[in-house]
Amino acid sequence: SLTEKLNAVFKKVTGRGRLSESNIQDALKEVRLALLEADVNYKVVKKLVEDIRVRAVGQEVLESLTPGQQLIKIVNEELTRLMGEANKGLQFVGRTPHALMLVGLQGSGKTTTAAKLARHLRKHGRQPYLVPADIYRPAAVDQLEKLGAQINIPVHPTDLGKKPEDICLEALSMAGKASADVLIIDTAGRLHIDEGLMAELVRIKQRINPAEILLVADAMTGQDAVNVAKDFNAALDITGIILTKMEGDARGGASLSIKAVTGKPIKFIGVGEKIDALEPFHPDRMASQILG
Amino acid sequence: FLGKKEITPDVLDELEEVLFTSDIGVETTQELLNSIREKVARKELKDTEKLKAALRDHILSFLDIPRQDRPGPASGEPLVILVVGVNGVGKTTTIGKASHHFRSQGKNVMLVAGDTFRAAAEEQLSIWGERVGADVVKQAAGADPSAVVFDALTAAISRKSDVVIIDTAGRLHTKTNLMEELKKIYRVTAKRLPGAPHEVWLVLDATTGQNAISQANLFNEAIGVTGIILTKLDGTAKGGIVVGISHQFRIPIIYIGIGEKVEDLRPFEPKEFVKAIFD
Ligand SMILES: Nc1nc2c(ncn2[C@@H]2O[C@H](COP(=O)(O)OP(=O)(O)OP(=O)(O)O)[C@@H](O)[C@H]2O)c(=O)[nH]1
Ligand SMILES: Nc1nc2c(ncn2[C@@H]2O[C@H](COP(=O)(O)OP(=O)(O)OP(=O)(O)O)[C@@H](O)[C@H]2O)c(=O)[nH]1
Ligand SMILES: [Mg+2]
Ligand SMILES: [Mg+2]
Repeated sequence: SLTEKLNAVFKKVTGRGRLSESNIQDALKEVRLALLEADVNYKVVKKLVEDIRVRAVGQEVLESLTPGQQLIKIVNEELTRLMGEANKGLQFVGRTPHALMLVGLQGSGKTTTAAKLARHLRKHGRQPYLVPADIYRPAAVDQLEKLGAQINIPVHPTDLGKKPEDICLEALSMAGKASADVLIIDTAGRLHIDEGLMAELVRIKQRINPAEILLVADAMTGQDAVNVAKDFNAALDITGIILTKMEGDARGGASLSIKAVTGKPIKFIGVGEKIDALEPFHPDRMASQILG
Repeated sequence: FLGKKEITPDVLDELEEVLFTSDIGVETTQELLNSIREKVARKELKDTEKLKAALRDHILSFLDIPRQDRPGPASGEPLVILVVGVNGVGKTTTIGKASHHFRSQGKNVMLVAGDTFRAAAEEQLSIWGERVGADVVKQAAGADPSAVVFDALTAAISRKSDVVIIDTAGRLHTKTNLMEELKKIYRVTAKRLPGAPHEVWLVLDATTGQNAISQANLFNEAIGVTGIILTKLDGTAKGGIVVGISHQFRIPIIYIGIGEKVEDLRPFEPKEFVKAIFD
C-alpha cells in the first residue's frame, strides 16, 4: 500500500520532526506513481503532487504519526478536497415534467443507469418516465423497455423512424399523459470526437431544456477520461457525473481526472448490474479507494 | 543537425509523458525507459531520433507474441470461439463483425446467445445474426448459459457449421461466482466437442486504464485466453494497456475494433499501433 511505501521512504530519512523539501522528494515520487497506477490523468497528477508538496513542506509531523502517515494524511485531504464536497443529489427546479439526460461513450452503462435512476427517483416519491432515445444500437429500445418492465416504470414508445430530438420532444408532451414528473432520457453511446452525434445531443438539449445532463463514465477508464469529459462538458455544460462499474477492483482515478477537468460533481456510482445497484457518491471514500 | 537533438533529461520526460498518457502503465513504462536509459549510458544511442526508434522497437518486441500453436478443429468439426470480457467492452458487436468476416470467406457461421442475463442481449445478437447471415441459437432469458452452449454445439455439429462463436455476458473478473459460471461454460464446451473452444477471445476496451491488467490476469487464469481484441480504437484512447498485457501474459492481440459498423474490425498491425502512440 502507499502508506507502507511512504513509511519505507521515510525510514531512510533522519530528523523526523518536520517534513522538509529533501525528505519528501522520494516520498512524492511514490505518491505520483501510486496516482498514475490508479489511472489518474498524467497532468492532473503533476498538479496534484505539486499542491501536496507545497502543503507538506515545512509541516510539523504530529506526535502520534510517522512522517509517512503525516504525508498520507495530507495526500488524503488534498484528494478529498479535489473530489468535492458530498454531493447534493439531483437538482430539479422549475415546472414539471423535468428532464434528465444521460450521455457518454459507448458501453459506459447509460441504459442500465437510466433504469437505476428511475427506480431511485420513484423510491424518493417521483413519477419517472423512461425515454429510449438510442435509435442506432441493435435492440437498445428493447433493452430499456425490458428494464422498465422489470421495475414497472412506463417507457416511451420510441419510433425508430424518428430523430432522437423529436422523440424526446414527443416524450415530453406524453409524460404529462403518463402523469410523470421526470423524464429520464437514455441517449446512444457516442465518441466525444463525433461532431455529428455531439451536435445531436446539443439539439436534444435545446429542445427539451433538461434540468440535469449527466455524463455516465466507466470507473475503469484510463488517461482518456480527461479528453472525454472535457469535450462532453464543453458541448453540453453537464450538470454532473455518474461513475459506473465501481464495485470491481478498478482504482477509479478517472473520477479525479473528470472532476479536475470539468469541476462538475459526481452524483452517483453504479455498483452492480442489477437495477438496485446505485449509490450516492462519497468523495472521501473515493479518495481512499484511489490511494488503495 | 536537423532532428539530431542531444538526449537531455527533458527528452526522457517527454517520452515518459507519451507512454503514460497512452495508458502503457507505470511498470511497463519504467521497464521500457530503463532499457533506453541503459543504452544511453552505454553511449549506444546518441540522438533523440535514434532514441525514439529504439523505444518504438522495444515496444514492438513486447507486442510480438506469436499466436498459440493449438490444434484447430478436426475436419468436419466447427471452429469454436468463446468471447469473454467485462461489461460493455464490445463483445457482442465484435462477434457481429467477426461473423461478417467469416461469412465473406463463404463460411457458415452459428452464433450462440450465451448472455442469458442482460436485458435484450439475445435480441441484440439476433439482429447481428440477421445482418450477416448467421444462425443464432438462443433460449429463454435466464436459461443456464452452459445449457444454451451445449445445445448450440449439438446443432452446429449436425448442421455442419464452419464457425461457432459463443457470446457470453459481460462480467467483472472480480466476481467469483460469475467467473465460476464462465469456467463451467468452458468445461461444457470442451465436453461437447473435445478440443473446443479452439479460441478464447478476451475483449478489452481501448479506453480502459490499468484495470485491464487485472482483467487479463483473471480471465487468463480462469479459462486461458488465446487472443485479445482491442475495441474502440476509433476514439482518442491509445489502448497502451495491451503492451504490458501482451508481454506479461504472452497473449497476442489479433483484431482491433475501429467503429460500430459491421466492417469496423481490422487485424492488429503492431507497427501502425505503435506509430499512433507517438503521433
Ligand atoms: N458490473 C457492473 N456492470 C454495469 C454497471 N452499470 C452497467 N453495467 C453493465 O455494463 C454493460 C453496458 O451497459 P449499458 O447500459 O448497455 O451501457 P450503455 O452506455 O447504454 O451502452 P451503449 O448504449 O452501447 O453506449 C451492461 O452489461 C450492464 O449490465 C455497474 O455499475 N456495474
Ligand atoms: N466506437 C466504437 N464503439 C464500439 C466498438 N465496439 C463496440 N462498440 C460499441 O460499444 C457498445 C457496447 O457494445 P456491446 O457489443 O454491447 O458490448 P458487450 O461487451 O457485448 O456488452 P455487455 O454484453 O453488456 O457486456 C455498443 O454501443 C457498441 O456499438 C468500437 O470498436 N468502436
Ligand atoms: Mg445504451
Ligand atoms: Mg454483449
